[in-house]
Amino acid sequence: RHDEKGSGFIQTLTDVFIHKKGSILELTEEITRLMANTEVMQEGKPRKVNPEVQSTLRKKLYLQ
Amino acid sequence: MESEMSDPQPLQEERYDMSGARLALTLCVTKAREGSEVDMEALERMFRYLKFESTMKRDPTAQQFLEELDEFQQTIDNWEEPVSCAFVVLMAHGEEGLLKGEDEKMVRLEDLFEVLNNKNCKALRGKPKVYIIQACRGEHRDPGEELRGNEELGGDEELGGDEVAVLKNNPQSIPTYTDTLHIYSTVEGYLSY
Repeated sequence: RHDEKGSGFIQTLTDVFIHKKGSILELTEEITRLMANTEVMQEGKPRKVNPEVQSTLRKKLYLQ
Repeated sequence: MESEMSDPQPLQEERYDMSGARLALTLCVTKAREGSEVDMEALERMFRYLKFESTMKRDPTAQQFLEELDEFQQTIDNWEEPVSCAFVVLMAHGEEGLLKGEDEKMVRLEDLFEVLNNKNCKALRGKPKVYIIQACRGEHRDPGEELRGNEELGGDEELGGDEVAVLKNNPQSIPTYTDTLHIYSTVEGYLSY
């Protein structure tokens, strides 16, 4: 986590859930896509981090 | 066999009814986790925007993770109006299947997930339960893999809101584990028929 900006995962997730429209699975795809396009530096080395979604939802879930 | 070759039919879209109450619980270990307060603020903003009744607890011990979830389950089951949906956010250090409480003891994620399942939380039976887990699941580090010319990532797109806390786009690499859908025939620990 960045001391002042927080974690890439939570910051991306909250931004997408607030600013994008779609079912929650579509939004999580968007979060994965955005995180795939970015990287974090750890001890001077670039690192990739991406979420994993496991779903047993039976219907579309829309939060907006 | 011709009928088996007929055109695929569009899926019938069914939505969860979201007209009832939305409840959220965030449990966050802030100890030795710099930046976690900023994450909690972002979550609070999101829950307010999405009209969730949000409860946030800082620095739970391993036992308190379970106790807070139990209390949340009782709150949901005793809620006066119908409940549509629950979010649970768990933020701590962790290992695969485990979270580390403020007391350095571990709690099993499986035990936490059990509290709100369809058997144990009647008000949420058949209703969506969303878990967001911000925790390590092991020690591996992913340096990414280089893309060839025709395996492009999406273009740069700015989000409408707050800046994310990661470096800007790097189109030369992609995480090792994307573009895969895991479909299991049954949930962990259960037989598949």
